[in-house]
Amino acid sequence: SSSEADEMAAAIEAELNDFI
Amino acid sequence: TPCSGDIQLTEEAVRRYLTRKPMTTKDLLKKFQTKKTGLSSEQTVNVLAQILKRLNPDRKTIHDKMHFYLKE
Repeated sequence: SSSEADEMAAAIEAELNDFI
Repeated sequence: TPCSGDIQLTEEAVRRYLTRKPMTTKDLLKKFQTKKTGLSSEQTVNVLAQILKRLNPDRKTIHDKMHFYLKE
């Protein structure tokens, strides 16, 4: 579903922002 | 081929997409849907995050959304 994709995208971006 | 049903989430595949045009994280997730790759949602998140960390693409905001892109 698109809401699952939203959650996945948010998780990835959170991990990247921690990295930076 | 597009019909093979065997899409793989690899650094090379992500690099190819981001070199072609800027994409959001959701755009990338659409290219590597779990039903196409056979990975779980959690695996997809972990693998794609690792790939993006390695590629370290440039970012730009288009229509208020953050897009990643790579120069050739």
